[in-house]
Amino acid sequence: SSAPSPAVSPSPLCKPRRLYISFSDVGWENWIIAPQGYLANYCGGDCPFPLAAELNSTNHAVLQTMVHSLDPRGTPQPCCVPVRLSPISILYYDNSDNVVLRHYEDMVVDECGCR
Amino acid sequence: AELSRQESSLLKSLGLSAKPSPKSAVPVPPVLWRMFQRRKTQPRPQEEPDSCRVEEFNVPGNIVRVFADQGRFLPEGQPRGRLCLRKLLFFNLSALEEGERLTMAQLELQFHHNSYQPPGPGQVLELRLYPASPRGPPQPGRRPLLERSFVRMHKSLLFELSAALKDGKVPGGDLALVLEISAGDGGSPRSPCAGSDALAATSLLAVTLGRRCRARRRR
Repeated sequence: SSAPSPAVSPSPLCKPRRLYISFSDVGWENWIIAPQGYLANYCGGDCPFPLAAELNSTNHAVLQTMVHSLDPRGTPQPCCVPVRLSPISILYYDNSDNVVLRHYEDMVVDECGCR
Repeated sequence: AELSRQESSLLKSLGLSAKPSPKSAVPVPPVLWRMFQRRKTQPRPQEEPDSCRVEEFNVPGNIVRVFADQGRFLPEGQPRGRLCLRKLLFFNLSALEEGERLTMAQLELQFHHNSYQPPGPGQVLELRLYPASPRGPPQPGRRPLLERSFVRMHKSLLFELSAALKDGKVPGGDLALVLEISAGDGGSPRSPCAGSDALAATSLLAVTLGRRCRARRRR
């Protein structure tokens, strides 16, 4: 579930957006012990010209926004993508009723950027 | 059909060949619960922690399992002498997925009660662990995988099996061992085996490196 539409209009710029993954919503609560869900988030928003410094962008992305502003149909805007992610751990039962603790990397979006 | 196709591709990306359907909700071993809580509460460092390393044991790995022992007590055989207890330890390791590499294995012996008796003469016990052979109890003179003297003072004792098992190249199927506990030297003649009968449960904690982590480490 993503965030309910906030009263103020959301910033159009590229940044992490709230996305909560609930394992019970997908019927996995009988084998996942913990967590029952977690904040995964996602990246959304524009990478317009001129690219602001806080948009964590590469020189190439700056160049691409310039070209896009001159020739919108020819070259697309850079993409708003995760640039820093973190892992989560999941405790679950396997098919032999053993309890398993497993670490999964790159499961939470911490930071987004224009690329 | 579309949903189940999506579900199976998500399960596959989580390293699972199918959705587990546990028969019974066994209690979560405290060691795993503590590790889970520690990761959940530790502040998110700027530098991403290596999720392909288990810091608690300082070994490479991203999957930690606790296997319950499914073996049974074996007759001590004659003459009983100083042998107090012989038990077949049987761990069903079929849950290990293809391509997982075992990086640590730790045997835990849990005793019924937490007794802090001063180590009297009868308390010193000797533990030997043999690979179980289909032909029954270990032949005399056979070299044990592990040999330790210990004083039964705590609720549980941990024994490292990693080195021993690496040679054994644990098959994906199962692991069978014979545990022998005998009275140590100097035990009191009256009750040489005092304390060995309090063995409540045995379990195997296994740390493995999943395929995805192994590929990443190679890169």
